[in-house]
Amino acid sequence: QDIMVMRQAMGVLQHHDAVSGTEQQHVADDYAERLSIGNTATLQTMNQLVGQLLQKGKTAAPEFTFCPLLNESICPSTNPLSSGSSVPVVIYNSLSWTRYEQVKIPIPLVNVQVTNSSGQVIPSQILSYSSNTSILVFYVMVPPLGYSSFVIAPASNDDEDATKLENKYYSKPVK
Amino acid sequence: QDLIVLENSKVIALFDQLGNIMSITNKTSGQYINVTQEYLYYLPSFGTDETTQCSGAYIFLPIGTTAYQYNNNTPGITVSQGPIVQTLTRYWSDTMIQTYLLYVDSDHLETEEVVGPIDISDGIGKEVISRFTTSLQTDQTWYSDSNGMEMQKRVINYRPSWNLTVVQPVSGNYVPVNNIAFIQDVNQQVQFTVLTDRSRGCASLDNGEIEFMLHRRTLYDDQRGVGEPMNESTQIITTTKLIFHDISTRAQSHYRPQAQSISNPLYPMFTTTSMSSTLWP
Repeated sequence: QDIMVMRQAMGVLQHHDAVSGTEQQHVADDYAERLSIGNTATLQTMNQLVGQLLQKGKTAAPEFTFCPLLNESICPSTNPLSSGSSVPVVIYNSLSWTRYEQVKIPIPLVNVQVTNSSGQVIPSQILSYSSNTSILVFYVMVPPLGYSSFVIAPASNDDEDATKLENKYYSKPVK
Repeated sequence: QDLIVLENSKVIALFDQLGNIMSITNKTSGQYINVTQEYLYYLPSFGTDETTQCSGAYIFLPIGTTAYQYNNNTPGITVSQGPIVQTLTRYWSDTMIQTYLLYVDSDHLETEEVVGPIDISDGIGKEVISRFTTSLQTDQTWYSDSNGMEMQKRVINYRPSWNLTVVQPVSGNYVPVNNIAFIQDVNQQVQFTVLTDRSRGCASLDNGEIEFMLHRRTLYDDQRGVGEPMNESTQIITTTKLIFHDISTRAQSHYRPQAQSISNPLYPMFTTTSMSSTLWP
């Protein structure tokens, strides 16, 4: 029921002017607002779902945040890194086959390390587009219609340099 | 005076000193393709003596067939090498940035483009395209998907079901592409495939070429029902994947999952923890 608002917005956006982009600007703004409201409801549902999947015993389910505009340069969800906190990231694969792909996540600092669900530090790389924009890139393997989890943590200079790790983690493409 | 090379185990992409792409080599097959890429723009029609038809939301109607250079200044070039991705960034201005990315073991080159807001100080607007010119002999034919699933054969100035009278040689040949478009050289049995992250228009107006509409900003209503100009003031950030490969069943079946991956990206969700990185998992 929670995601009905998104289904309704998607229904409205089947209208021909939304598909072709021949609506007036104020109508485009209305479509965008409907999608945004639907998107927020859907993210809240994902938050509850993944939180319950990660709930252990009687502990409270963790709260999740999202960066739906990851092609932009700032993701508030990774800001805790700059105050020394670790940021676990759970990655969802909506397709029905195992995917082995790179993910790009904006981060507020340039010295981090990424740990996979086995506790191993995996190779990662920082792309710096400007002095205040850094994008963390690393490869993930995610099962069909499933999740993989990683932890991004601030790294000190003494930590193992992920960029010097062997290429073993990305030397096996998924068939 | 050196050339710039992005190379992994499957692809070699060669660039000149200004970051213009020159060739893509498929290391698996050993074949290579000469390719150039340009950002150009068409001038949207604002009516002539013969017709009051303007270019707008419904009607793509450029003035003439000439596409003009969108960037006349020399871009700043940045190249970075890393264990996961190599990048080449071309910066013209805050409204036009292109980054080529080649990931480790990837069989395709990726290009990320930041376009807009489009300058309208000329009072006319622009319809900005990205045009690839290759060494392939394409026999006036190209392919694009009509609905995200089925590839359609497109032939310039031709329709399979009626005798076409060409009125507008540019827009009359523009067709939709949802995810996939490609050109083929049947004699060499090679193919240049372009995967898009959104629906666009595309056309192959000359041998070996394929061009894509990137961003449109027109300042006149086209009188077809919208009732206002399509004055798109936004900046777009778009990702395109370029694959050069042989024509084979295996290759044809390979880019479909890649196109699906673009339109269904991996989705990250974030939380915080005070646990150590080894304990939280």
